[in-house]
Amino acid sequence: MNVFRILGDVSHLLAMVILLVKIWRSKSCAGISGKSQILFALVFTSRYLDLLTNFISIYNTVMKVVFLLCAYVTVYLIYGKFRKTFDSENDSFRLEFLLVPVIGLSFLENYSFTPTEILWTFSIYLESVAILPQLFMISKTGEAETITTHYLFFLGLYRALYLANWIWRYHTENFYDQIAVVSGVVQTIFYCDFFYLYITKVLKGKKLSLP
Amino acid sequence: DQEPQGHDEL
Repeated sequence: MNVFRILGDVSHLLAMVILLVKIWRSKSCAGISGKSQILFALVFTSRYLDLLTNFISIYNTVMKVVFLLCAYVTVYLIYGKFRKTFDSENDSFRLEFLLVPVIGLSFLENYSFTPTEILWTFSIYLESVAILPQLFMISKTGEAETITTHYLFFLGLYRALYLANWIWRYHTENFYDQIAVVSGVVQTIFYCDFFYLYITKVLKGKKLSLP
Repeated sequence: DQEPQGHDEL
């Protein structure tokens, strides 16, 4: 465990908490892509199947449970409790355009052709594109609530910190997880234009609105 | 390419 990974996990948890607080306090999921949240719940479900079989550490187990809870509670709030505020018209990204290539690739490029390994690979590939429906929705509506941009900032930051963690682990323990690293780079690249808007606009107190 | 089985990251 290193500082980049801890900061990454904290940033990831913070993002999920910010989103839950936003939905709960505003009693609305306006501007939030329910499809992205479904994909994140799918990512954690397919990645954390070893929760009961492969004990790594208390930290690992607790965080996996917390992440799963946050993901499913968020999906419940969007499609259940506050479904009347859900903007399904603008949440129109076709999930099959993501799921089909991701499933295909996880069968083609994986470390071993076993069910748990293919599901883990699927979760890694899926996570790298899971934010696209949300970014697509923002580009369609042309703006995002400030708290939503904070959610996206910490969500993008988490995987960027994981890239630093992989560089650190490569140099200190010669650890190299190619599938996770390549997917993590792709995932972080998707956030670049958002990061630019976040830093040049939101941090200057302006509202995030796309030209 | 063989990689660590039992992934230890979240």
